[in-house]
Amino acid sequence: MGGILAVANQKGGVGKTTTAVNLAAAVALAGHRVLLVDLDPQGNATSGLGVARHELERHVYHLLMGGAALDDILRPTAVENLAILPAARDLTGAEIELAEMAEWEYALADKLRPAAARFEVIFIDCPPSLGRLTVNAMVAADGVLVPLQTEYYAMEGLTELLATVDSIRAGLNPNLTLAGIVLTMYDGRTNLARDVEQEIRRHFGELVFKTVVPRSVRLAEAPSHGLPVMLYDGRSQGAEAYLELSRELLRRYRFS
Amino acid sequence: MGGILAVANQKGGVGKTTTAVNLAAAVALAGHRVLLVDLDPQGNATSGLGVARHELERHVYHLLMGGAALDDILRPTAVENLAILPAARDLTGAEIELAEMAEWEYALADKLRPAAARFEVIFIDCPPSLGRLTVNAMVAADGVLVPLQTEYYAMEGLTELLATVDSIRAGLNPNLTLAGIVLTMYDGRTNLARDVEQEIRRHFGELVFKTVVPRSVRLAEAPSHGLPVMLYDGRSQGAEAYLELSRELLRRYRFS
Ligand SMILES: Nc1ncnc2c1ncn2[C@@H]1O[C@H](COP(=O)(O)OP(=O)(O)OP(=O)(O)O)[C@@H](O)[C@H]1O
Ligand SMILES: Nc1ncnc2c1ncn2[C@@H]1O[C@H](COP(=O)(O)OP(=O)(O)OP(=O)(O)O)[C@@H](O)[C@H]1O
Ligand SMILES: [Mg+2]
Ligand SMILES: [Mg+2]
Repeated sequence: MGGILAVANQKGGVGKTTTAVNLAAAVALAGHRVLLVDLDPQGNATSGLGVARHELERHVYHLLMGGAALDDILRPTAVENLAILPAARDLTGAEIELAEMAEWEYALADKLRPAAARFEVIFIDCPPSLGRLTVNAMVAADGVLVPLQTEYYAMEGLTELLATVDSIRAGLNPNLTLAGIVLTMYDGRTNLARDVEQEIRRHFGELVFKTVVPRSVRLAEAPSHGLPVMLYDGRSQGAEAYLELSRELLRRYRFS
Repeated sequence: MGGILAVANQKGGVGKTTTAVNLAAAVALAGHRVLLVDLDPQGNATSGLGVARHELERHVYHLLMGGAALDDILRPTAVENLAILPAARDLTGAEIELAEMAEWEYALADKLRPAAARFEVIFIDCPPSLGRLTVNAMVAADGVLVPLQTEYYAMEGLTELLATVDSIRAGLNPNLTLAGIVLTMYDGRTNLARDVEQEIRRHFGELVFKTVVPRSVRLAEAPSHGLPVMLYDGRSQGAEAYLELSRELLRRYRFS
C-alpha cells in the first residue's frame, strides 16, 4: 500500500475532518513526513490547523484546475513534518468546472504525483458528498479510510459508500482498497453506540480498527485554537485515541 | 409568511434531518396539516419516519424531473396530519440532470405548487451542500430555518450560508426570509456550547430561537424505530425541546 488515504463518508458530521487532522498530526509526530490535502470547500481542515482561509490567494482549487504548482500552495503547520494544501470557498466551483476537463477524474491524482515522492503519507479530507471532489480523492488514493459515527443515520449510508469504493476500484483506480472503518464519537454509556459497534464489527470484522475514538469535548475545542488535539491537550482521551489509532494504522500499513 | 420552510446548512451533521422530522411531527401533532419533503439523496428523513427507501419506485426525484405527479409519491407517516415526499439514492442524479433543464432553479417550486393549497406547513430537509438541490429548496421556500450545532466548525460555515440566502433573495426568490437559527446538540456543561451560544445570540439577536435543543440520546435512537421522538419517548428532553420549538415557531409565524 502506498501512502495516500482518502478520508471519506458522504454522511455529514461523522468526524472526517477531525480524523484527517488529528491522525495526520499523530503520524507526523511519529516522525513521518505527512501532507494533509483539504478537499472540502468548507475548509475546516485548513482552519483546524490554524491557516486563515480568507487570506489565501492560491489554494487547492488552483492546483486542481491547473492555475498553480504544488509549491505555490503548500503550507507548513504548527506540527513539524506536517504540511497542508489548504482549501477555500471557491473550491465549490471545481465541483462543476471539473466536468469540462477531459479525464477530470484524474485531476488530483496527476497533480499530487510530485508530492508522493516528498511525503510518506498523504491524507485527503473529503466533503460530505459522493460528488466529483470525492471521486477525485478516491482515484488519487491507495485506500479509503471511513470515519463512522456510531449512530443510526450514519450506518444507513455505509452501503452506498462501499459501493462507490467498489465501482472506483472496478474502473478508475484498480489499486484502491478499503483501508478501514474508524468508529468515532463513541459514547460507551449508550446502548446505541454499543449496538452499532457490535453490528459493524460483526459485518466488517478486521476492516474495523480496534481503536475507537470516544466523544471528547477537547476534540471539538482544539480547532478553535488552530491546533490538533495532541498539541491542545495532550492528556485528553481524544489525543490518546488518535495517537493509538496512528500506531494501529502504521502497524497495518508499512508506509515506505 | 407562507408555509414553506427549507431546513438548510451545508455543514454536515448539525441536526437538519432531526430538526425537520421532529419539528414537522410536532406541528402536525398540534393539528396543522404538514408535509415533509426529503430533498437529501441519503434519504434519512424518509427512513427516520419509517418509510423503506429501497422499496420506493417513485420518489421526490421523479417529481422533480417531471416523471410523476405529487399524488403518486405522497405517503402517510405514523403521525396523523403528517405526510412525506420520500427520497432515495438516485436523487443524486438530479444534482447533475437539473443543469440541463431550463429554469432548473424553479423545478421544486413549480412541482410543490399543488401541495401549498393542501398543507398549511411544508418542511424541506436539505443535503449537506449548497448545490442545486439546496438552491431548489430555497427558491421554493418562504423561509430558511438554520439548525446550528453549537461547535466551532459549524460556526465557520454560517457566513457562506447566509450569503447564499441573501443572493437567492436578491435574484431568484425575493420573498425568501431567514426564518431563524436553531441551536442544536447543546451540552450546557461545556464552555464550548455556552461560548458559541453567547456569540450567536450577540450577532443574530432575535433571529435565534429561544428554544435550544439539548443533546439527548433519545433523538439519536428514535430514527431506528422509524418514529419522531415524541412517539418514541414523549417524556424525553428531546421531545420536549421540539414541542417547545414548534410552539415558538407557530407564535412567530401564523401559518394560514
Ligand atoms: N470524537 C469526538 N468527540 C467530540 N466531538 C467531536 C469528535 N469528533 C468530531 N467532533 C466534533 O463534531 C463535529 C463534527 O465533526 P467533523 O466536522 O470532524 O465531521 P465531518 O465529517 O468532517 O463533517 P462534514 O461532513 O461537515 O465535513 C465537529 O464540531 C467536531 O469538532
Ligand atoms: N439534539 C441531539 N441530541 C443527540 N443526537 C442528535 C441530536 N440531533 C441530532 N442527533 C444525531 O446526530 C446525528 C446527526 O444529526 P442529523 O443526521 O439530523 O444531522 P444532519 O445535519 O441532517 O446531517 P447531514 O448533514 O448528513 O444531512 C444523527 O445521528 C442524529 O440522530
Ligand atoms: Mg469535514
Ligand atoms: Mg440530514
